[in-house]
Amino acid sequence: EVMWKKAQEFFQTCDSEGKGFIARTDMQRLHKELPLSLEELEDVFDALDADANGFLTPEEFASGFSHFFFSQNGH
Amino acid sequence: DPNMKAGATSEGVLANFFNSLLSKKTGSP
Repeated sequence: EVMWKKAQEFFQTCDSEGKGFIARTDMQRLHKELPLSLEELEDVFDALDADANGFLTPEEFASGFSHFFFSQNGH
Repeated sequence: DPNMKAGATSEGVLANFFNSLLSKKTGSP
């Protein structure tokens, strides 16, 4: 529950225009806000884009986040 | 195995990314 809310919150941070998906350019825009290089953001995008269609859906994003969340929290 | 290496790298980079988002959120309420 908390995990899903966080995922949605982060999704909206990335999808600043409220398109309903995250494109590669949206990810690159985070370069200004996060201490990550453009290359790292590209890697993040590729890792989250499970079907490699160039768009991140909320489901893909949440799935990637839950993977991170549970690996951090153990269970 | 290059696939295994890529997997491990992406996990680290995702952790980095989400941790940055988390600290960004908590850093500026």
